[in-house]
Amino acid sequence: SQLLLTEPAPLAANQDDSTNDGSLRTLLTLCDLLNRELLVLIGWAKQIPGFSGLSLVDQMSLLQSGWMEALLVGVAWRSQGAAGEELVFAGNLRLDEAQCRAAGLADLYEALRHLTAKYKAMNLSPEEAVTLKAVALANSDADQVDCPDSLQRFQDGLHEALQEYEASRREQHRTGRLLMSLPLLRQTADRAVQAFLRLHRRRCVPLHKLLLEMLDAKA
Amino acid sequence: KEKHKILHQLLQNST
Repeated sequence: SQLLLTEPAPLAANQDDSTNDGSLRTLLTLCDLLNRELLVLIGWAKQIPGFSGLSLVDQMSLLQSGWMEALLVGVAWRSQGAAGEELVFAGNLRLDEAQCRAAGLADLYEALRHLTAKYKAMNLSPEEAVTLKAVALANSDADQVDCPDSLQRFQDGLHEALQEYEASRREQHRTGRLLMSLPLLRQTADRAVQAFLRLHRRRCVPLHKLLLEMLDAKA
Repeated sequence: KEKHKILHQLLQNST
């Protein structure tokens, strides 16, 4: 219930109009959206039950390793119902394969469509989507953990919530199936991070400071 | 931590 209540309203993209180059415009718009999504994500994380009981160092570590996974749950969730094969980054930023390819994001497109198809086939509920997002953050396997016991409690609390929810729906296999989707989510997020790091290294687009900082933690 | 100062600041903000 708490996760449903604290789920932020979807952001809208601010269409960049500083260039006539369509692909560059797409990238600039996408990176601006991503940076604002990150700001919202950090505020959201603080409201997950148990997160604020972690040390500041562990809060930082989890966000630094799990931010892209958590954000991609949202993209895959929004893209489930999309007509055709679009990726819905925002209600007003829907990219098809050709647009992604032109922007140098063909790899990301393919990975995200795979993830979206998986969730669509599972017919993910809103409760499952918000819990999966929190689980992705809690389970992000940050390499240095300050207080493993608190982290374990945080993870157990989310796992228990998911189990209780599925038990209430008499779905005994759902929890396991959802957790089994985590490797694909991790893999997709890794490919997304690589795509944005590539854009940064090639200096294709100027990245906002927070996005850069979070990518830097992944480099 | 110095390298990740925006994240650090955002987490320390009360809201």
